[in-house]
Amino acid sequence: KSCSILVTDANFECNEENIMLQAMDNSHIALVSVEIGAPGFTSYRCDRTMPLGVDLTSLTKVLRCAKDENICTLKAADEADVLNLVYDAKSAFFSPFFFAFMWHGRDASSPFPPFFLLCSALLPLFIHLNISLSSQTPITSSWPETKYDTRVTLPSAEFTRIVRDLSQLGEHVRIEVSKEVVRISKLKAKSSAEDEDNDSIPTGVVIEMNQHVSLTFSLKYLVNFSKSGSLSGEVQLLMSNDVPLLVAYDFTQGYIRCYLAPKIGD
Amino acid sequence: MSQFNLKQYYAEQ
Repeated sequence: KSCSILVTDANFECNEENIMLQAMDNSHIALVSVEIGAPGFTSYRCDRTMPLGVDLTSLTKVLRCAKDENICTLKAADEADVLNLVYDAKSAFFSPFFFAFMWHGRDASSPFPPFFLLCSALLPLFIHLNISLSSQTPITSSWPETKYDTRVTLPSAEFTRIVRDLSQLGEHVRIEVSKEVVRISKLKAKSSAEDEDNDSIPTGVVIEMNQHVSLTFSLKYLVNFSKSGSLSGEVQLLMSNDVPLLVAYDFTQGYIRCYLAPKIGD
Repeated sequence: MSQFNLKQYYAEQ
């Protein structure tokens, strides 16, 4: 869901060890990289390395049908052109989705026809949804390992709050890191002469730095990145001057890393 | 301000 805000379609590269996704947005400003290791799944099997080209907008719509307690199984057969999603309801209760289906058009004076009786028995167990797989060209180009001058670790909820609040006030933000202070300043759209500083030193911030860094970014993208905040309690901002910002959310069996090109010039 | 281009940057790397 976080990725679908940035990119509309992408390839999930599946192998025995993990599922990975890398995709760049159409404007070439942001790049997202996701990895979920096999141990992160209740069960995982990949008989053959294969890319699953998925329309993320459609996938997000389908995922909205799931409730938090649903177990989602993703399956793609060899040579298949669909990704099959199965939601297995853990509870015995019907989800609202089932209700909508079962009660639609029912004549209250007549008993359920056999078809609906069959559905009532099966639907609580599974919903099957298919998504067509596209043959999108995978992004195979990788970038060099970057040595960053600074790393700031802070609670992801604080980062989400800061960028969301600042996005109400301006389009861009300047992030400056010195030895003891991280300053996240709103920039006015037309002039940076009257920057309005925002208190940006929440509890639990760790700063590691070799060199003072000052970079300017589009807030819109940072807000989109921050949607991944629910995946991890902490977020890391890795920066060097004149190098893309890396916003990293690591979780137990994987990560989502977002790269953002800085603004250049004053 | 102009915008840094990621695709170009990584291509040059």
